[in-house]
Amino acid sequence: SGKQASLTSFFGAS
Amino acid sequence: MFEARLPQGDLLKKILEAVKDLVTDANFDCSSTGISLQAMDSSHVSLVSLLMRADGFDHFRCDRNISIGLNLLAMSKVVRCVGNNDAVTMKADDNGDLVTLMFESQDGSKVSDWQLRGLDIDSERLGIPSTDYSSVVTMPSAEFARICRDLSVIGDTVVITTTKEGVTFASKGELGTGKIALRQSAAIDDDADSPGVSIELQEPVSQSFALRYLSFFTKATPLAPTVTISMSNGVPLVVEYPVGDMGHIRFYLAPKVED
Repeated sequence: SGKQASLTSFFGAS
Repeated sequence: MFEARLPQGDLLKKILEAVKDLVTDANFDCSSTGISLQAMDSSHVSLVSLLMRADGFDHFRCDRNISIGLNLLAMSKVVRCVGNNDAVTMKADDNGDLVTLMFESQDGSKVSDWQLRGLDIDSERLGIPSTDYSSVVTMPSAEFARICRDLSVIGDTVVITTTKEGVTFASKGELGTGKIALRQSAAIDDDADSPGVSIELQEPVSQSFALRYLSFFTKATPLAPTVTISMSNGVPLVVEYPVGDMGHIRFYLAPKVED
């Protein structure tokens, strides 16, 4: 049922 | 020095209950504007972001910005001792090595003092882009918690779909499938305890999320009668609960994508 994406691929380090 | 007194100590108790299973250690970043916390779970799939503005405290003093690192499980055990009508005062020295939590009963007849060792936590802060979400669903927080619980019986993933008509939550697994549809509805007599379901829709959204994480987020249900779920296709969703009228707790969750 789909592969879990990582949050860090959406939000970069500030 | 840092010192902040929160008249509604039970808010802190509810916040800790909401985050302690998701995040082990976290920094409370204190500045003159208030307290914020940002932390990811260990698998970097979800993120919790807490804001408590200084004006929500009846006393707030922060001479210089400090990060107070704490083990949230230890803190939640201490904060569980807060009586529902107690005030809580948090204090820390300038380097955040030692944190004092003081609970006072409403009539002043009981005062308890707790000290927790501050931790040196090296956490990177993520830049969360500000986004206009395609669909924003506001619904009773207890209903959202119940849907996550009920669908977990069937599968580990929920597909959340918004349309003009309403929002559906669907799951499938080896046992079968389940689907729960909510239509937009008005609040009952504007009663905050019986909020309705509302959807602000720029564009329909259909996206898959892990129920395990959404269920973690619903531990924040006692904080507020309503929850807001903001979504756009292809980006993390945000589940937001207000913290009194002083801030919010937001949970971000990366979607599940096609293999």
